[in-house]
Amino acid sequence: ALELIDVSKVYPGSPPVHALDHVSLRVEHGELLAIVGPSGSGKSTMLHVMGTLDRPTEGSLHIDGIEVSRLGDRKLSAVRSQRIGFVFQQFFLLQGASALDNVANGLLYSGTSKRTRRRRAAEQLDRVGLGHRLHHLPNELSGGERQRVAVARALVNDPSIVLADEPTGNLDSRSSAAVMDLLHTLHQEGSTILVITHEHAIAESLPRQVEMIDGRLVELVGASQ
Amino acid sequence: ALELIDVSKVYPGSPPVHALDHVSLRVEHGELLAIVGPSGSGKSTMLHVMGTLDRPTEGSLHIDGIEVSRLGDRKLSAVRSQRIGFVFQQFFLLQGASALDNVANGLLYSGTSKRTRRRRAAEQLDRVGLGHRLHHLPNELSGGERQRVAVARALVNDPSIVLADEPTGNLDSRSSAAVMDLLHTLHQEGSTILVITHEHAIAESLPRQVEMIDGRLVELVGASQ
Ligand SMILES: Nc1ncnc2c1ncn2[C@@H]1O[C@H](COP(=O)(O)OP(=O)(O)OP(=O)(O)O)[C@@H](O)[C@H]1O
Ligand SMILES: Nc1ncnc2c1ncn2[C@@H]1O[C@H](COP(=O)(O)OP(=O)(O)OP(=O)(O)O)[C@@H](O)[C@H]1O
Ligand SMILES: [Mg+2]
Ligand SMILES: [Mg+2]
Repeated sequence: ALELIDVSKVYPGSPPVHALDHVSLRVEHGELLAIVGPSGSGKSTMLHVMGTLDRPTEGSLHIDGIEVSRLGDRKLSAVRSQRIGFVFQQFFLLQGASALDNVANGLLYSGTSKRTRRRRAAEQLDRVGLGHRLHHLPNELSGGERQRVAVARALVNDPSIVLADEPTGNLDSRSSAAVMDLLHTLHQEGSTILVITHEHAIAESLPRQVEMIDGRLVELVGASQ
Repeated sequence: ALELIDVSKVYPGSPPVHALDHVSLRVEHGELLAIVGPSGSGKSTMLHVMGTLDRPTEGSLHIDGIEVSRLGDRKLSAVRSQRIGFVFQQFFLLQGASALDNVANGLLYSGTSKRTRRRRAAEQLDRVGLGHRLHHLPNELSGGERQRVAVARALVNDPSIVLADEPTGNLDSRSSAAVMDLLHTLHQEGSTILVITHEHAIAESLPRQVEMIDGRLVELVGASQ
């Protein structure tokens, strides 16, 4: 299970910003859930804390019973690279590397040869409709193409936990469906999947939905008891 | 009128990419139209050419009868800063400047004092729901907040032509409505507005819609004859 226990995140300022306000969330293995809520409500902040990319001001994060928020950076980094695939709201692609190499980099710690990494990267890019753009650099791609490269890179290592921040924000319906198919497939293979989305249709298609409002979490639908 | 006449844009490569393929589009003063189409179909490329930010490989752009594609860079830059407000798909905010100063910079060539620029910037940010984030830097803002700063900056100088590339891509329904209200208000005041959007509801709410498919333009609804 992935669990936030009474997590708060406060940024200094006048007034201080309570980006997360006593958030508790337990996600069992293999769950698929949507995180919705207004712009600025704390969704990305919560996802970053759950993905060990940010530390809370108070409270703790547990992954399979280990209190991750107390681990040192090196152990933390091992947990993260082995298990968590993160799709960023801002993509963060390597500007000097092709789409193929950006995705192949997602396999650098998988112990496979460069040839294998590139083959798997090509398959993944094909699954999001980018088989014809493998050798383009990020600045030679459209907004939605870059987004799909970011999705492909996050998922190429079959992570057991997928944290996706607005993975279809710049996509038309067809590319959006391709991305959701990829997430559903991983889910059927046993991955735990959290998707931040502002698209109602996507949120409502998932078995569980939680909402962030002003840094606080509200369960909407589908929480197990 | 804003007019593309038989415009093509080809990027070298193997094979070459025909991002725009013999596109002709005439937009009269005061029109409000949506540009839709699949990811990678040429929407942003077309908008960049219309906004004089990119030159076509073939064909021409005319603004009020002047063949803009033949002007030198200095004249081009004058046309652009006086009349065109561009909302970028990737935001491009100044990282070291607050939301307030990013938007105030949109008024640098308007001949007003710094105090006036900052006052008008604050009003604009308030209209997109960011009155409480004026002094935050871009890296202290959420994805949707950054998007709204980019919208506010593009519109603060009351441009007569607004070219908006996915202005609501990262926004929840409430912020999305605030942005569309701002565009509708400018339209009622006489501006010409083009909006690239992948959201059906938004596209269908506008009086005219065109679609890009593989670099070619198709009129869907509402073109004047
Ligand atoms: N510098 C470049 N070199 C080669 N191809 C390019 C270059 N820039 C863009 N392209 C290609 O041109 C096509 C059109 O790009 P454009 O950004 O206009 O698409 P778009 O319709 O805005 O897509 P999206 O909805 O994903 O934002 C894309 O397929 C893209 O890969
Ligand atoms: N470094 C920071 N300093 C101060 N405030 C911050 C900082 N980073 C984020 N915030 C604020 O924290 C709040 C939550 O941000 P977060 O990115 O989690 O929102 P979000 O729900 O993902 O929004 P969106 O839907 O727009 O992406 C925002 O109001 C933002 O302005
Ligand atoms: Mg966010
Ligand atoms: Mg685009």
